Amino acid sequence: SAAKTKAQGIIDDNAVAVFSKSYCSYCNATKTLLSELGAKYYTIELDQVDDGAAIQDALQEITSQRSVPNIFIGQKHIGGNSDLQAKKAELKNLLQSAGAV
Amino acid sequence: SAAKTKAQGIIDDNAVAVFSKSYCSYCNATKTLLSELGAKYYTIELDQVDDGAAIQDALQEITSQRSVPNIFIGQKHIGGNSDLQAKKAELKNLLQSAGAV
Ligand SMILES: N[C@@H](CCC(=O)N[C@@H](CS)C(=O)NCC(=O)O)C(=O)O
Ligand SMILES: N[C@@H](CCC(=O)N[C@@H](CS)C(=O)NCC(=O)O)C(=O)O
Ligand code: FES
Repeated sequence: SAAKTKAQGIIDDNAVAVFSKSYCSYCNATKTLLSELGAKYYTIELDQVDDGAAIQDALQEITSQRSVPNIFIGQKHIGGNSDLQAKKAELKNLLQSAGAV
Repeated sequence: SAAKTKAQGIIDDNAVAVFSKSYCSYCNATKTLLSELGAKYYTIELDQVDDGAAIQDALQEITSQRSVPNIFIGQKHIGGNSDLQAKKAELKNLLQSAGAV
């Protein structure tokens, strides 16, 4: 689908991609952690784009995860906010390998 | 307004009241903490009722807070999830005084 092509493009074109919703504190926590580590990341606010729900459905097909935040580092699916927070020890290395820092 | 009367009623009629949204992880964290302490609490999912936005506006008038979760214990405004988590040490006592445990 167009949404799936768009989602995959975002994943492929960015060292770090965060599929987010602007009002969501879990998404904010994810962005804060990445910013604290100096990481550059691409984020799309799915509540603010017309194809947001379609992109969420596409992500479910790609990752089996429909929730936000949906996080990719170096095209690798990390998961959600809890998954990212759990990886804090290795996160700097992951980001360096992906060229995000 | 009708929404303000409804919101105030929920606050007044319950030892613990949580104004919530069903898809929100911060709201889930609040409910989990209360449940872990054995507290009985009333929750309304503002995304699942027709007057949800109106209730959120009413809560902003009552508490200056429009975000969810919006938490009351013994008719006292606690705040959001972060505020509740920060009160963990005294929370059991607060709940006992309110008759929620
Ligand atoms: N354990 C997950 C929880 C993810 C989650 O439940 N996200 C919520 C928002 S906080 C969600 O996507 N709800 C459904 C939706 O917004 O479509 C994480 O840490 O990211
Ligand atoms: N620091 C606050 C954050 C509250 C917050 O930003 N809540 C979000 C959902 S996680 C919200 O209400 N967004 C606007 C809305 O849903 O109307 C807390 O700990 O509760
Ligand atoms: S919507 Fe509240 S934490 Fe995501």
